Amino acid sequence: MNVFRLTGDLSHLAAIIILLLKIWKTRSCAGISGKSQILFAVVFTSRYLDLLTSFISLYNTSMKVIYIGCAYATLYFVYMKFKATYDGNHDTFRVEFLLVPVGGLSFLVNHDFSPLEILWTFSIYLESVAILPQLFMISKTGEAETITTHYLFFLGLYRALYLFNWIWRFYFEGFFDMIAIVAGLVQTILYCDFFYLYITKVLKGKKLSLPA
Amino acid sequence: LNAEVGHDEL
Repeated sequence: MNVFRLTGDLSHLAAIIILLLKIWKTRSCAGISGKSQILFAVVFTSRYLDLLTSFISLYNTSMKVIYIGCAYATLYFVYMKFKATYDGNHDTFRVEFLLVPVGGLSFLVNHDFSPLEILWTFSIYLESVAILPQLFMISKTGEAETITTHYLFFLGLYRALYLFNWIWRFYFEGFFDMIAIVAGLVQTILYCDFFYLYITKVLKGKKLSLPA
Repeated sequence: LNAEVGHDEL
């Protein structure tokens, strides 16, 4: 464990909690892409099946349980409890355009052709593009609630911090996982446009609105 | 790359 990985995990946890609180407090999931939330639930489910097979640490197990729990709680909020506030008309990204290539690639490029490892690889590739429906929805509506931009900021920051974690682990432990690193780079690059808008607008107190 | 036993990262 190193400081980048710990702050990365905490940033990820903060993002997940911010989203749940935003929906719970405003009793609305306006501006939230249910499709991205489905993809995140699939990412956690396919990645954390090793909860059933191996124990790494109490921290590892508890964080996985929290992530999975919050992911499904978010789905419950978006598609059941606060379904009336879900903006399906703007959440139209074709997720099959993500699932098929990612599914195919996880069979072609992986560390080991075993079910758990292919599912792990699938979850890594899927996570790198899972935010696209959310970013697409913001570009369609042309704006995002400020609390939603904070959610996206911490979500993007977490994988950026993981990139530093992998530099740290390569230097100090000689550990590196090319699949996670390349996917993590793609994932972080997809946020660059949002990071620019967040830093130049939201942090200056303005609302995040895209040129319509 | 040797397939290390499981992945220790979240």
